[in-house]
Amino acid sequence: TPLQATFADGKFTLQADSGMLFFKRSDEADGVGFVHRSLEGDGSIMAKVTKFDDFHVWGGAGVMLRDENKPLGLYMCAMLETVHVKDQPDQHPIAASIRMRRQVSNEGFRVQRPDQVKLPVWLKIERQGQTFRSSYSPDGKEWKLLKEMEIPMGPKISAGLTAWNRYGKTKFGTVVFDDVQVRKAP
Amino acid sequence: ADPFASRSVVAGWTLSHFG
Repeated sequence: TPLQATFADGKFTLQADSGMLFFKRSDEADGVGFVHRSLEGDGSIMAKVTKFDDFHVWGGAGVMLRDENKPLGLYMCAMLETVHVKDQPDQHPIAASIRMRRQVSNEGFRVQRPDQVKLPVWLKIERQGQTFRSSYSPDGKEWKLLKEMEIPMGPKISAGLTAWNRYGKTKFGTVVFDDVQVRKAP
Repeated sequence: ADPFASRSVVAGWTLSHFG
């Protein structure tokens, strides 16, 4: 199973052993699992990530707003990834970044320079009309914008959590999301 | 069981696989 998910004590634990959320070519299907609920109209998803262990440099995890739960659905994902530092090959710091698919027929997009972060870190995506804003925070109060982008999603979408670990053949990548909040705008 | 089938994680939350 590419993704396993459990819920206990108010926390979601996701274990990913394969999959890949594509970003370079948006006509390639994602191979990911998604733990989701519905969100109609404007709103947001926010979660506090307290654990991000054993993810390969091509692995990642985060919160996602997604138009359709099928391989080529439009999405924005505010995520953590393990990055490779050129001068420090043994160091694999965690960074906050995004991936998204704006159109099935076009090139995808990602933040070119992800920001290095330390756990815990809060991730958030807000939707207002067709505008999607991904942010992260070290304390749940002060937010730093990762990306704001227009994505033509329908009125009823899914909000949730995802994780993937493309080359994690020997180990699961484990991520814990605490205090997950999906809110519909008033 | 089909590992790609959707299943409930906790009330209101569903795990789906696609791709």
